[in-house]
Amino acid sequence: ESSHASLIPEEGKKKALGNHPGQSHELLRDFEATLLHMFGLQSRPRPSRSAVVPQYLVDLYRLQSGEVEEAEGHDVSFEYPEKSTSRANTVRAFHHEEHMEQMPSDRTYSIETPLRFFFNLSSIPEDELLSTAELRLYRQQIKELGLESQHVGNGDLHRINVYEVLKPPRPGQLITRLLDTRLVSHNTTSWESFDVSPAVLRWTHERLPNHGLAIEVLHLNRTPGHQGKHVRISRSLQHNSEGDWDQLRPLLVTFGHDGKGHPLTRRTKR
Amino acid sequence: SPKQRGRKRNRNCRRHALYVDFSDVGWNDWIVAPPGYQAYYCHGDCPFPLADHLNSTNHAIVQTLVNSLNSNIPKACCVPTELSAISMLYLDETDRVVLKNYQEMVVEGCGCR
Repeated sequence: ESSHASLIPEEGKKKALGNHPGQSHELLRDFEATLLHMFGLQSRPRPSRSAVVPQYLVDLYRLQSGEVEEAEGHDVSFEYPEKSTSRANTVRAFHHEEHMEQMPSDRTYSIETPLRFFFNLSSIPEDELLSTAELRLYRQQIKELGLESQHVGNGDLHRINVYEVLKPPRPGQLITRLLDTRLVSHNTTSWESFDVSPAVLRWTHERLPNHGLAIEVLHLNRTPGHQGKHVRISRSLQHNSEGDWDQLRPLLVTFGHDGKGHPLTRRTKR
Repeated sequence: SPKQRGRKRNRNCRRHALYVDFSDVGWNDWIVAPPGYQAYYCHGDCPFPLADHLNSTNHAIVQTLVNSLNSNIPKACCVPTELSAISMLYLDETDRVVLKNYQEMVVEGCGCR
């Protein structure tokens, strides 16, 4: 059990006990603290089986480490965020707390009512200075069938609004301020990135209460069959693809610097 | 074929390969990528007179000179003089995924200091 709680392998511990029988425990404790400090951890991580590694961070790692070039990485579906990473040496990913997800009450509910999402950012160390934060939303192409496919124009468009929730929500009442908005066409599948830096900086730097973000998706043509089907913000949106929710659910990504060393400048492949 | 004799192996301070496999140190459960990395290490003699390429400090040059006169004073040490960073993708204590750039993880050059 102790080996799972420590960053020092058992073999190393035994060696230390042999070399410094009197003071090995103290030395090992100090060395453990040095290792944890080096990695910026409080304790040894013990990932649960349910831990999910977002593909975005894997792709970011692969681009950053020079493992793939943007042009050759066909599966990498985004541009390397040079601007965000130029001042950051740490990128953190957060999924929202689903148990705190608040659906609007039945009385006020419509598919276009903003949904509130709470991201617990308390694991960001105090000494980490955030520069930017983005909310990434997955949107899935709606394949037109029949006569509707003839229409081109506003009928294809969805507006996505991202808000900061300013006060603790009450039933049917959400006090918000708009952070970012975008008009998207529902004929493509892609990730959409929204700048939520102002809200995240308020929660972290200014230590103001975090009441979450609200996401509103408006289908401009109000085609009933398309309502709530384009942007993936809810687990139950696509009944036939529950399994991919872990990878397609909203993702909050923070870019920060802990004051140690250089930013995440990209390496080119050797 | 005859053994090569008379050719003295170069034992001077230089960089050697050292691949750190995260599964060997038991960190593979929380480090997602890379699985390991080439860290290198520095090893070798810092003999008198120190060669230019050993990237020595003035202090190391003087210490080596004194060592040549008095062996009670040790030679200069072969240590990393240039290091570089690597990126690591890992799960932290709260199961959240972090991509972080860690400084001074890879030896780029060794010297006598």
